[in-house]
Amino acid sequence: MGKIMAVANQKGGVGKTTTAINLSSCLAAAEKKTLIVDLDPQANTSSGLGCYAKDTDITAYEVLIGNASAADAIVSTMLPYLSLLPSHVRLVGAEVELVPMVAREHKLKEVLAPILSNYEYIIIDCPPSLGLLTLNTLTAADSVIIPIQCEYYALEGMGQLLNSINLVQMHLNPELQIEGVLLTMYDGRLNLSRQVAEETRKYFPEKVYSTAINRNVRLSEAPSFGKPIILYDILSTGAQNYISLAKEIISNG
Amino acid sequence: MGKIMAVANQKGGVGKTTTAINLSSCLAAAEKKTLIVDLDPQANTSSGLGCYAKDTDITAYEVLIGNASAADAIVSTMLPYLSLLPSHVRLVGAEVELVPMVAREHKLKEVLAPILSNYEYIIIDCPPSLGLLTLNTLTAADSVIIPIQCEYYALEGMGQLLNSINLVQMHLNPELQIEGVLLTMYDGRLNLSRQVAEETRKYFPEKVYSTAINRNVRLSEAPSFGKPIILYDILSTGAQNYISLAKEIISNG
Ligand SMILES: Nc1ncnc2c1ncn2[C@@H]1O[C@H](COP(=O)(O)OP(=O)(O)OP(=O)(O)O)[C@@H](O)[C@H]1O
Ligand SMILES: Nc1ncnc2c1ncn2[C@@H]1O[C@H](COP(=O)(O)OP(=O)(O)OP(=O)(O)O)[C@@H](O)[C@H]1O
Ligand SMILES: [Mg+2]
Ligand SMILES: [Mg+2]
Repeated sequence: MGKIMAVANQKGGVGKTTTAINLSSCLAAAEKKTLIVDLDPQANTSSGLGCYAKDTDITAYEVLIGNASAADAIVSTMLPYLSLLPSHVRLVGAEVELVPMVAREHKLKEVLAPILSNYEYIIIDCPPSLGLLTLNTLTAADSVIIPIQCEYYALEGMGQLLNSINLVQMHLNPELQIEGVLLTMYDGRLNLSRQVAEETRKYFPEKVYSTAINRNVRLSEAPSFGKPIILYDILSTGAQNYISLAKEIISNG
Repeated sequence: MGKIMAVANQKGGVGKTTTAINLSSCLAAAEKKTLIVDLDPQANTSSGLGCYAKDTDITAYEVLIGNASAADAIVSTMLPYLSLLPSHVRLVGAEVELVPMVAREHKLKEVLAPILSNYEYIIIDCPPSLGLLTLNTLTAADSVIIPIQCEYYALEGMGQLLNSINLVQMHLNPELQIEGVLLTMYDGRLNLSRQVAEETRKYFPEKVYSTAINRNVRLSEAPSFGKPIILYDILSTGAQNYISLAKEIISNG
């Protein structure tokens, strides 16, 4: 049965999409059948994999609102073991349309259930907020990966995120665990970076991955070619970092 | 009468807070009476100025929901001509509580009206979304400053933001203008950075400030000391960039 992992943090620009794309690509390269779900109306995960959904395509919006099944929306990617459930900007509407629905936080879990057994891993990219889209993801997920940018504001929002995770564990999904905390855009030459890394390891003892993702311009170039880092520049530090992260996650089980 | 400028972009981590804090500080240093409003539940603008609102303090949440006036919430900062209307994480609740209210998008405009004449500039920092908090800001604002990070995903979200601005102009605030587009985290050595800057200038002819904010580690260090860049390191490139931006904005009138 597929393990569902959310990639979430309401702080913007911390590397959620970059982690979702590149972790899932490395899992697929290790021949683990993987589905990546784009639950952000910005659709950066979709475009970062070269997929630009049109108005007539079936996307996360149609699946979540109940007009289509997940299987209808899922497309292949340039990696054999990686499939994508794409997003579109119209997903913004779902935040409002879900509000009056019964069991509105459970919609994603319901629509993923029929396809769960087709994958070993399901990775879900979240928008930078703690609204209904992120709540749906945390309710559907077995665990959550928290990317933390090695910058000052990074730890400020942790209380809010952990609070939301607690609320989900109490009322919506008691099984939800923290899969791990990932340091992103790490630069060992900067005091600030080292300080944030040290504080994060104190704040989350035993949860922070030994792999940190270094700041690496190749990671920010890859999406403009619609490719994950392992297809854009396998020799880059970014690719090496995400390969080692995938190894850690596979071995954690 | 105070000119109200929103700093908005739903893409996360593009430098909204950094721009709100440092632009308003430079305007204050030029002895323009300035109010900075933190309308993001992450409250990064507040903490970046050394203000950590407690549960008992009056913040943007109490003002927006109608339990207090703006004047009750406003506090001074270390700069004589700069005041702050702080935020707190409980502001998250406002997104939901505002939904059933009459004229819910006009709340911020209503609460700012009584204090408008006390300031020459009012700068409002937005969260990374296009929900009711950002709609309130765009409805209250005379103009909007759009920070664009010099990275690939930066231009992807522009259509969505311009669409929202159009909707606000049609239904909520016909006077709303684009004050300007600001390139942030610019690094002239990187192809990607130069490409995004070039594309942005094509996409927004005559709206892009000639001042670009360079990537500068001192900008990301300053908030950990609760200081704007001009008090943390006036000699840094970051300080020079924001001083020159303030000059451009003052001369644009
Ligand atoms: N390790 C890294 N090194 C260099 N650039 C990076 C790295 N990780 C991400 N980036 C770049 O930083 C920017 C922000 O990353 P990304 O979009 O993945 O963050 P996010 O958390 O998904 O943002 P949002 O909150 O808007 O969804 C992007 O332009 C991305 O290419
Ligand atoms: N020009 C710059 N050079 C270096 N670092 C910067 C620069 N501008 C901003 N930063 C850093 O980048 C990170 C993101 O910036 P900031 O928090 O201002 O973005 P934001 O758009 O307000 O994010 P959010 O979407 O979460 O509100 C912060 O850690 C900040 O210190
Ligand atoms: Mg993202
Ligand atoms: Mg911000």
